[in-house]
Amino acid sequence: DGDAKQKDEL
Amino acid sequence: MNIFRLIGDLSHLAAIIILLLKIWKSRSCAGISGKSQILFAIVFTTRYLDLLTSFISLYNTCMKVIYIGCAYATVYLIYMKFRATYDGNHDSFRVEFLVVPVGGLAVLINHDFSFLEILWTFSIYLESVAILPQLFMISKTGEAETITTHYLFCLGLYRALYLFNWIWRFYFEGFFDMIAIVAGVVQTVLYCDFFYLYVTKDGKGYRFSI
Repeated sequence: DGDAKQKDEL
Repeated sequence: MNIFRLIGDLSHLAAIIILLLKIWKSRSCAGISGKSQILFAIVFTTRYLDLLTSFISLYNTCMKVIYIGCAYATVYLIYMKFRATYDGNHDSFRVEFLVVPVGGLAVLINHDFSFLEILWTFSIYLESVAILPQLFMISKTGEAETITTHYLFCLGLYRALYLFNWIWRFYFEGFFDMIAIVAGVVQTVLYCDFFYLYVTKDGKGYRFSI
């Protein structure tokens, strides 16, 4: 779900 | 990274720089809502704590540092250096009516009940309504300097472009973040009224109420 990926957006 | 996100980030950066330069050069923050700028500083602080925990890219890190630096510099100029020009009487939006519900919502609806994730969620929800004190102030004074309307246009455009970025990423990467998308839609909708006035009355100088 959402938090698995790194938050690469500003 | 895609074109919508790049232009969106540059539009956001432009807005932040426009406002900072406007206050610095005119040595006045008349017509500017200090409350909105405080909310933006909180948004960046709570969202970019991952600067301390993870490195994503030079671009990502640089932009985050610039955003945080400019946000605090703007708050400093408004409440310290040029506080004599701060129009506190018209900057009267009750921000606690934003921060408390947003805080509660971030605890209830998030992707992961962890400290950083809840702060990130809080910053996403808060950013969607952070401009309200500024729009409220303009509706009370009934006017805005042209440079301020350019600031607002760039600021509104940035999240509108992010909506296209999320469509792009869903279509090409299968990625989507419902929390960011819903908040982004709310944020952009709040600018619609202003966008209409900005486009239909730009250049002739105008007094408008939102």
